[in-house]
Amino acid sequence: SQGQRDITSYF
Amino acid sequence: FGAKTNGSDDLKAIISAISTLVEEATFVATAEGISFRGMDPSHVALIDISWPNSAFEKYECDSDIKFGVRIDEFSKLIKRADKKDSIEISISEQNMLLVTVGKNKKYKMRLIESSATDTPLPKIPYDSKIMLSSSKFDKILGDVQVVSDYLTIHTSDSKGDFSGKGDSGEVVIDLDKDDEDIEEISSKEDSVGTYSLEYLNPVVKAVGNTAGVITCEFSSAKPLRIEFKVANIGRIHFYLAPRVES
Repeated sequence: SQGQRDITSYF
Repeated sequence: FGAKTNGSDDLKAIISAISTLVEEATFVATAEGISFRGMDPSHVALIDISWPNSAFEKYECDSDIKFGVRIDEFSKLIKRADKKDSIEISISEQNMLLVTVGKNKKYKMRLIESSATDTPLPKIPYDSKIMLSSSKFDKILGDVQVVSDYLTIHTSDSKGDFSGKGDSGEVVIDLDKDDEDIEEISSKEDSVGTYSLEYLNPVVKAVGNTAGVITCEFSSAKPLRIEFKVANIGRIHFYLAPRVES
């Protein structure tokens, strides 16, 4: 299954 | 501070793009222009807008200011403008936003306390790039949406495809480099990324009409960055976090 990543984890 | 647009399309596109992510927006005005940066409440997407002073018919800003608005309230006022109407904004001493639409409609709108903190930008290398017309991209999103809630982008050298998969079936759309709607496909490394149409569709619909060519940049399982080139606006960057196998 797929999970949505959080954009803040790329800051 | 005072800024007057040339026509209303650009401001409509900006407000419409922001409205897909947040209910309240804080703008920053400096001598260089107006900017906005914000994320949706679940921190999946981020919009970064920079609107240079040169894009305005008139622009002045003696000292940096922040002003916060409720986007739905601001949007309602802006929509009262015809395409050719200029929109002039300034801030009154009573801390109201003065919005003059066209020659004779003078609105005052309450400002909200701005709670904005400085949002950084994702720091990521981009391996792949696809440049295409926004109308083509909008069509492709529609093509994928009929079978999937997610768009997968795949590039290999100078080839690329968009695909989607759902309960009812799947679709693959190969990109044809001879298509005049496709300007560039390039990749330093083969890349594949999957992104939610729930976030992509509204922003492409919001800015698509005013943007000519858009640039999609991404790397495998990393955020997607879309640059909308709007004639008069410096830049609208839309960042979207990927969906990854978990």
